Amino acid sequence: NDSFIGDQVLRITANSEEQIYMLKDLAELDHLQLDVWREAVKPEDSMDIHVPHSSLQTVKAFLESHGISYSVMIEDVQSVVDHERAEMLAARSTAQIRS
Amino acid sequence: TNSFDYANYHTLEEIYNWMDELASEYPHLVTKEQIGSSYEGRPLYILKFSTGGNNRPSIWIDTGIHSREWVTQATGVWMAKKIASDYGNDESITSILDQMDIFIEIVTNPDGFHFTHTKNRMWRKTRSINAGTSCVGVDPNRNWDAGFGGPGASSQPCSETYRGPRANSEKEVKAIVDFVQAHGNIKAFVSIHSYSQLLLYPYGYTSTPVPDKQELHDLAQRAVSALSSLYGTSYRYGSIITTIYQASGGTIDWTYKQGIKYSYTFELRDNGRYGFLLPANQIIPTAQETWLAVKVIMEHTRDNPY
Repeated sequence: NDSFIGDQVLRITANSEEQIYMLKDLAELDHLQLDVWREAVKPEDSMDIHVPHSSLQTVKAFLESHGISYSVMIEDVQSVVDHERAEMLAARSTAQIRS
Repeated sequence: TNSFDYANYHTLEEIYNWMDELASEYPHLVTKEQIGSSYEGRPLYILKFSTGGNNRPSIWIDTGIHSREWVTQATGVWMAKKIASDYGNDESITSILDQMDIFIEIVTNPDGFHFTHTKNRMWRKTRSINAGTSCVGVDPNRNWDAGFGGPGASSQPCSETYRGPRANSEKEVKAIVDFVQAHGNIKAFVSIHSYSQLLLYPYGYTSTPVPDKQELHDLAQRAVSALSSLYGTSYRYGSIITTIYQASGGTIDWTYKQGIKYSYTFELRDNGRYGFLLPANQIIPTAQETWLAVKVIMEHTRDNPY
């Protein structure tokens, strides 16, 4: 029952090798608790990082100050998880009715 | 199993029950076997599809070694049903199963999978306790004895790519190692992950090309082409290290080192909209397109004995 309220997944596109290294260093900062969902190996590859709500401001400020472009891939992770859970419950009750 | 809802995600218990039903529905084709138990004591089950013979050349498929990649377990369920129902009806699958056995491990990391359903939907690793730290779990796709401990895996237990204290330290990994070695006649090994739409072959731990690179590359191209033909899903393919990143201790590097030439790993849909939270309505399209690629690999394995 971990909560992901306000967590986002950012899709980040580095435009140089140097920016990729900066992102890797950022991802290794334990206190930010970032979870790399998809890594980038070369410029123009996109990198997806799950960012806890508490680290969002820091991460976005870092990206903007270094001119690294990003977009929000998942606006609120918890809302997607809630939706998924509701779908599963609904499917299960339909199956029970059917049986 | 016809009434099972393949278009939705299911818990471990539901999947294990479904396995029993599949085995009882196809008693002359499907058996459920236990190859070990997980760190927390859950059984590690595989489905064996066999039409007879002793220790035939075989194809291995596993899904969901990273527990949060739910579309992979769901794809495994769909594919297992497809194999069972196609035997005797589809010429290609019938011909494969008349010569070879197929093994599928649908929930390769059951502790992690249970944890994603009950505590943390985003859990990736096993649930083994690491001495000296509160951080739990090992990345089972960094725990194999192939470049173990090298770059592309972490020595930090809190990392999502923690390699573990030693190769095969994870019971979930060791069970497959023991099975593959005891069997001795596995000819293709397909390990399925998500997401990012890739089909990869060894190596991940070194940039040295594999000796069979050209054949593996050409086969990957054909498999991806078949996959894309259904819904136009775009895939990239190549070796792990050149296509995504350096990763040591990975599954298919180990299987290739064991002499299993046709060693591949998939990264299924999507391409960056939902990640590990791919909506359930995409399970069947994902499974259908993946099946086409897996079938190409299986047919090639059947037609090119070694």
